[in-house]
Amino acid sequence: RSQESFRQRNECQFDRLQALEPDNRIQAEAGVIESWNPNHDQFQCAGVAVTRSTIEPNGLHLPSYTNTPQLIYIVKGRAITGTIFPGCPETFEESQREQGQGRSQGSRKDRHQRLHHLREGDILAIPAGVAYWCYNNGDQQLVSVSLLDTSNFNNQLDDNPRRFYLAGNPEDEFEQLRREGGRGREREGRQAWRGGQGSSEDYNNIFRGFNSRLLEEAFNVDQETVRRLQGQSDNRNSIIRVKGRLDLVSPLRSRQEGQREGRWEEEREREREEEQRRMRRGGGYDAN
Amino acid sequence: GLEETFCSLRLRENIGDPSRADVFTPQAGRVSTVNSFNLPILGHLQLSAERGTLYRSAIYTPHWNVNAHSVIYVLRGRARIQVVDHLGQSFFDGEVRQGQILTVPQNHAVVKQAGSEGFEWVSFKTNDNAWISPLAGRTSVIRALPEAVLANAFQISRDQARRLKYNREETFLLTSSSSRREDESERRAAA
Repeated sequence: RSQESFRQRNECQFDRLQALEPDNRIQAEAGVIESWNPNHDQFQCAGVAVTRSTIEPNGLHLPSYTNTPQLIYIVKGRAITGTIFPGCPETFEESQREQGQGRSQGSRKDRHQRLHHLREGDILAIPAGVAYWCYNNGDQQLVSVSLLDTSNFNNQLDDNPRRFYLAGNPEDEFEQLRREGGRGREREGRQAWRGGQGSSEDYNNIFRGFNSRLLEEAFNVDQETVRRLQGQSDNRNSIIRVKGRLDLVSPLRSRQEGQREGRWEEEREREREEEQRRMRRGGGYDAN
Repeated sequence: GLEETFCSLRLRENIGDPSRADVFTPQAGRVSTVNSFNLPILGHLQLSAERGTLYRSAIYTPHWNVNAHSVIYVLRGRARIQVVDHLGQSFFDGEVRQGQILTVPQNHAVVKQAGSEGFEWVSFKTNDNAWISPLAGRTSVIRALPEAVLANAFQISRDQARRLKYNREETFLLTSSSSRREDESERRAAA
């Protein structure tokens, strides 16, 4: 431990500070991820890495987790995000009543873990190793800045920030900087988003590294689903464009927030209509 | 006052006894865990351990260790283990056998499948309350994601997304179709 703190003190011995622009830019189907070189003295001294992501309306940042805790600040826009805590129940669920009589899997309604609504000014804390995804449900770009605390005691790997994707074939935003010694540059996205240049072999989601037969067994699904799970022939990178709108089980935003944006009445009306529709479908609520 | 605290600390916990299993699936195997909740001294050491048994061809669900490294020592039998890094590259893909050790770094995805004679192991974990995040099964990350996110992320239909979420009801010890087939043929032969 004493050696470690000596090393860190040494890394903080530099002559002057600099204001830094991002060094790396990854273009995806529906957004951009920019990152600052984590090997820069300032970041090494602080034991952190920083990224900035811009997600277009209706864009979805694919589920991923990092080896460090993260603090994310929403600079602009609004979003819905989901964090996945292993072992916790799926508490956002469509009610059994709406299923009617059907209990087969085909008619099973969706359930998932809690979602959070984000808006400008929000800070979101994500623990190390906890997966999360983010969807821009607003009508303007969603811009956020993330700090990855590489020196946090929860990170038992080395000081390199790493992002593990659960879907697609996205690039780790720091990997290229590590490989190329961190020279500043701007790149276009890989394959379709990069004019068909570059190799897709280096970047995969974590399912890709598993034997597909083993995954078929583990998930009890067919070969085609596993092929999709592994992101084979997926060139959309880390931020994808959602087809239509993302259909989620989620409560409306709070009254206070709705009022702030002058949309409360509109939402209340929608809520009332939805309630009436449910009543008509389900034949109303039963009395005890 | 040391004898009231450190001197009297319990230092021992048996995790080899099958009847003490924390997780048990009759067709797939069992797992016992010792951590700072059931052996408090581990809180000081910031370590924990897991003892597992997988029956023939059974699978320990693909998962990642959220907050610890895992050092696996093989007690008996063989297993195929795959470890995947953050680039989706296979970090290790091979068979481990009795007496061997394999280290699985924190956050790296891993899956184990027992060989034909089963597989027993003990894992030492570098956190007193180590937890895993399963990728398949009832408590998995896939199950916790909205169907719409799965459908868009993997470019699959809502039906496929539903199957992906719900086709496995076990928590993390999974039977394999090959072992089920072998069991059935053995039963038929015995009859």
